[in-house]
Amino acid sequence: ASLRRGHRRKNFHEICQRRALYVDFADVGWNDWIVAPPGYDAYYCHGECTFPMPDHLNSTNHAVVQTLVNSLNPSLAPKACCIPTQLASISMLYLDEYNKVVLKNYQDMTVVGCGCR
Amino acid sequence: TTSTEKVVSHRHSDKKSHSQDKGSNEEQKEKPQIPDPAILAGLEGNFLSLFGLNKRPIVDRSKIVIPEAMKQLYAEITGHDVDSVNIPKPGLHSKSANTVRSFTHEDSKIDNRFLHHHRFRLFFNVSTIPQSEELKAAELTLSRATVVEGETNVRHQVLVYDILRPGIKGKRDPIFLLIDSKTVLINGTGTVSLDVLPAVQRWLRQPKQNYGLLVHVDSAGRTAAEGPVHRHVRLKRSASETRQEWDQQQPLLFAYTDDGRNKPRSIRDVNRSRR
Repeated sequence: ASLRRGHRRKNFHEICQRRALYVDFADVGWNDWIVAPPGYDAYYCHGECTFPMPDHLNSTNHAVVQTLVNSLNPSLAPKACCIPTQLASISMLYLDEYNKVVLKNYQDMTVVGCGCR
Repeated sequence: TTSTEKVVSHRHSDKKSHSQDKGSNEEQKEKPQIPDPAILAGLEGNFLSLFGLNKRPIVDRSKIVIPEAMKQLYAEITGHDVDSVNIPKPGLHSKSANTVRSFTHEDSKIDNRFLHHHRFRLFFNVSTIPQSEELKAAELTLSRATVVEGETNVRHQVLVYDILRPGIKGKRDPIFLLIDSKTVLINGTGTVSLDVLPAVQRWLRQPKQNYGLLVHVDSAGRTAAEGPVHRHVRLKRSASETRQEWDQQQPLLFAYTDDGRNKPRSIRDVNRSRR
């Protein structure tokens, strides 16, 4: 049973999913001009897209076919890619080069969901 | 490209040193790798251009005051459930803007010409707004001090004018253009917001003809004396007030712009994020 649990845990970590990627602005010395937020919660997608694909991976029909072909013969096609499928914007409150206070919204800067495509 | 070239040249030089001195290279393997400062500078440059900046701002935070209104707007945007890059500001056409800049009045000798607290010229240097950005809305906010003594049920009219041409004493009269007005009750608190888009648009078109805004608080024929009633709408610092106190009370100009870097979202994307 312990062996099976260990095996499951390993698989879970290998499956395509969102993983933490955080850049602390203090670490890169940008906290003097960036007022908020204190860091950049970017996230990234990593893991394997294996057959069968769970629903939450939001796979396209093409990705399912590609992965199925790969599972039959890896030399015919590679596995589908684990990529961001949903992104969100971030807001930044900072001081510009003229020492003016600026609030800016940036599109598609943080990963919300990952999937196989 | 330059940073890639630097990485390549860095690796090339590593290979050379490897063949020259194997012993010292083994020692280097044990130490954590410290990136080349030139590579780091290149990376930082790429990062800054992603944020729409040419260079890293050099600021002295001790001299700069972050307006409370900007902090509140940031909190409001980050607290939204719906993902959007637009600035939600009721009463202003700011929905297509993704950037807000705040400006404070720049002191000059002209300030001394305005002796009373109910009439003042405000000058905002908006030349720092990049030409590539499109102005969508502009707002002047004036803070209000609660009046507790005397008549508190008095209405004041706040009038804001764009100074098209300044006057010359004894020679010519100034030309003003009324751009917005608001009526306020002096027992109220908070801020009064005025739409000054036509003036800021004109300053951006003709930067040399930015003579500022004239703000006049009309108390409808009330006593001309300088009492607390006449200081309800805060236009200038009182002599008894400290700089720190005034910093959060001073008039602010907000410019709402669109930098054009965002792709318009399809209905499908909007529906997905709502779900």
